[in-house]
Amino acid sequence: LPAASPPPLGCDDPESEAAAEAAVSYINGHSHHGYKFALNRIENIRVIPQGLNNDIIFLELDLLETTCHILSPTPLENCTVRSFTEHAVEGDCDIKLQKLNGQFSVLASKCHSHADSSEDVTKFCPDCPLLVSLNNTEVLKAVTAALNKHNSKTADAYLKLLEIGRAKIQYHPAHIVFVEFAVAATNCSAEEAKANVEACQLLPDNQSNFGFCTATMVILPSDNLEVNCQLYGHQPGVTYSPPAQATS
Amino acid sequence: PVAKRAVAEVAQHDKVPRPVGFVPPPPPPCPGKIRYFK
Repeated sequence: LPAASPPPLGCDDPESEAAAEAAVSYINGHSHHGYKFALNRIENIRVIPQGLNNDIIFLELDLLETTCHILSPTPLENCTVRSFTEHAVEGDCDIKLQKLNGQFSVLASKCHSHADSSEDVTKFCPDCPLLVSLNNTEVLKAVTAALNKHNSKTADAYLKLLEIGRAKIQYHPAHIVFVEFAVAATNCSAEEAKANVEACQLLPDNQSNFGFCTATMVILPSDNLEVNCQLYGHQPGVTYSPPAQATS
Repeated sequence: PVAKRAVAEVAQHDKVPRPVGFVPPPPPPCPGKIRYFK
């Protein structure tokens, strides 16, 4: 008689959690844009035995956006998941893994991300700022002004914009634009850039200094701009793909 | 009164000890627990 097949894996079983951890690590490791994502829930798991110590695993995961940019060296476990009132972004992923002799490897993955409903956020927090399009005119103006302000104050390397990560606008009780963007150091000092900014080039990938800036631009009741940039420093092996070359 | 007796029965039922060897039904295998919020 054939041996009884093992009971199906539950979504909260340790083996499922280990597979999900490997999948999330793969997803974050292969993303070049936006933020790191953390596991919120294992939605489903299906295991298809292939032979001795060899399984194919299909996972469905629900992920949440963290505050760590994908270029940040901060380990995922130290990254903060964005709260609902920050207008959270969720990721839904389908992943196919192989577990061979206890080792997981990802064979395929497909993820879609979407922001929570604005109506739901407003219902819970009427005055909270809401996510807006990254090419919104006020957003672009805030990012440009913030980067100019930082570069005008620093004696260090001149920073160029890599990508805008997030943007929110609040209209009541004040009109405020909140932006977050990734930057990279150039081969110019901020002083040199004043003479000829076009000559300032991003450092080669293996020498790049990446960084991350947050800025708040108050439009009403009175103009005010605050910017805070943090440079991550040299990180071997971390590269940035311009959007035109990025893979999904 | 019917209503009063029904309430008393429910309360008594809650106090009945579980039989020896009682195993609570397992939680549904999926989806798993929510770590942050839904």
